[in-house]
Amino acid sequence: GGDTKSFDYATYHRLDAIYSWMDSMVAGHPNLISKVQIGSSYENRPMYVLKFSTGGNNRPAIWIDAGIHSREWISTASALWMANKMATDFGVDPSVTSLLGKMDVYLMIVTNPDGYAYTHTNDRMWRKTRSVNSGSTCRGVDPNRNWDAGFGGPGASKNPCSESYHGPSAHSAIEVKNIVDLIKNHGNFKAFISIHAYSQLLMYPYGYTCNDIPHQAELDSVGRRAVQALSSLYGTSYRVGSICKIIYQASGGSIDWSYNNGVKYSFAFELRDTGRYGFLLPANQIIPTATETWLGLKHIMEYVRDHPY
Amino acid sequence: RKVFTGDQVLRVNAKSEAQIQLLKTLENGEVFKLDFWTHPSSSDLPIDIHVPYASLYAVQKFLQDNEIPFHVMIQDLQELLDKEQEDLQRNAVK
Repeated sequence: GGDTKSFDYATYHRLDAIYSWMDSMVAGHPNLISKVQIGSSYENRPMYVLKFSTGGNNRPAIWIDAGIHSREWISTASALWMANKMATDFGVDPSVTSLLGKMDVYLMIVTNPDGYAYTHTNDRMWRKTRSVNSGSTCRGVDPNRNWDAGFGGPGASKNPCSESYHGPSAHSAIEVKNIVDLIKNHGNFKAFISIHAYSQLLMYPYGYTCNDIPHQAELDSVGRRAVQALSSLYGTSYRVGSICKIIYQASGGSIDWSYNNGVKYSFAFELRDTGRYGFLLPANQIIPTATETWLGLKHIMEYVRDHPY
Repeated sequence: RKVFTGDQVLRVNAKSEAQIQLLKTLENGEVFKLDFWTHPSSSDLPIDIHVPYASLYAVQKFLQDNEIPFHVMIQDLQELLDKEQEDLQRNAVK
């Protein structure tokens, strides 16, 4: 467990270092954290979730994923810091202690491991998975256009060479299917939060249509308060709204799928950008970004804890 | 390793729905091999476009001809990537 104390959270890390760090986290917090392999990626890399649990059977749970778009390094780097924060605050911060006393948290830090490895070795700007597309020289599926939620509709491309290629069918990307299977088999997820970068937004469904969701007012209110908490640290400004209304119509997204499958508290973060670096946020921004995001994320998790359904 | 020497990222601030529509046609085209880091949807949000060096002249001319305001956000993408790589290697050694 000592490794997690010396681990440098203020730099970006390669996949093997992150996977090694996960083992240290489990060793350092054996009664709280376990590493769950939910399947393998297209290129056969293991896909791990850190499960934070104080016991119980099939407790209500919160899903958090980061790095589904591999070039969004700040997303994964922030998730690393937040995992450590949640672990070290348990038993110290009454809010985190209470949360984990009632609910489990599943945190997926590298949701697209093939893409992440590829950004470190071949193409820093790679966004998609690395699957071969039949009949095309272009590889990869946009794993946030591949979910069974308005699949193949506006805001996704049928062109395998596009950065937003939706893939041949819903859940065709094994990375997506592994998560879908976990969520469905578990059956008791109450929140689904996806962490992206960049452009400073907190979004809720829908993306595939511009119609309001039935819980629009509640999710908008939760989102605005979460952003208030986030902004309280450094004044970082966020916009809050549905994907369709504050970015653009995008079909096949993860939080639309989770919402339509009964996970009411479905949100997506787009983390900080200084306005100058895009996906290349300097490493000295990692901890400030993670720290402010944690405040917003914690607000959502507290709300979910206090509003069972 | 793919290199991005001379590639720029342009930040575009569309002023009208008509300009948004023009940018959407640019996004849907494949000739310039553009990578939209943020997408044209409303004039409230800036649109960041990664433009390969080979397409820079044509894209900037397109924006100028249509009087769409923009500025260069990243002058040379490869320079930033090189710096990031140096930081990564330095931290790995540390």
